Amino acid sequence: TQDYHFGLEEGEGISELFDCD
Amino acid sequence: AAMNNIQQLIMILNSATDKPSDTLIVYFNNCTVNPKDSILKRVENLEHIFKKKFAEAVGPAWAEIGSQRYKLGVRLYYRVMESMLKSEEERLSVQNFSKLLNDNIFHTSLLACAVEVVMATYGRNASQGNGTSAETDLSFPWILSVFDLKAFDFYKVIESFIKAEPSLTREMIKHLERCEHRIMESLAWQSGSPLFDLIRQSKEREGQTDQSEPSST
Repeated sequence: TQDYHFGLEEGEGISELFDCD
Repeated sequence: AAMNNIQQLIMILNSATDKPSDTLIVYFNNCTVNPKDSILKRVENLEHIFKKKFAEAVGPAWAEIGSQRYKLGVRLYYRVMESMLKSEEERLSVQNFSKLLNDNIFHTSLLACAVEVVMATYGRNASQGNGTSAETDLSFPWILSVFDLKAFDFYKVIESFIKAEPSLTREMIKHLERCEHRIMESLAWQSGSPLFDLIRQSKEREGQTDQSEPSST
């Protein structure tokens, strides 16, 4: 994963992306 | 490189199961609404659809190959789901993921991503080298049309998928990254994308409604 750009911030994950927070 | 990817995938999925693990069942049981039956039914329904579309794309003689690839995708789907839930539990300190696990789009996106990894691992053309004239490109975004999935929704699972499966090869991570770029640059902006509604809602929240401008503009 060295070249992959991780865009999610510290407090973000799959739950937030599907409005489940 | 291709053989290495295949061997790595087989190694990852050797110990994975075709059904939810005991750990996953515990997460399902912790939900306000147990999603187990709907998850199993969706996997079964999408298998029929995938086999049909695969056979249509490359010929009925290859239907069984399609079935095998789908089943590998299902194993990867359950494995990554479990890993994601463990991470979320640690991050959020919750055990009830009822809303997420009852979200049809989440599951369809996650399963599509898993099947896409399998398809990319084995190469884009199932009928490569057998002399048929109608070779069909089964690489991304073919899977979106098979599962009737919006690119915008598929995008949501990619980064979490990569985080949840550290055994993915560099080539597979690169492939998923290319999918992300393609969605961001083009596919998410196609007509019918959920993105336009979200932009409109965002503008309405900020009090910037503009009735005269079409959303696509």
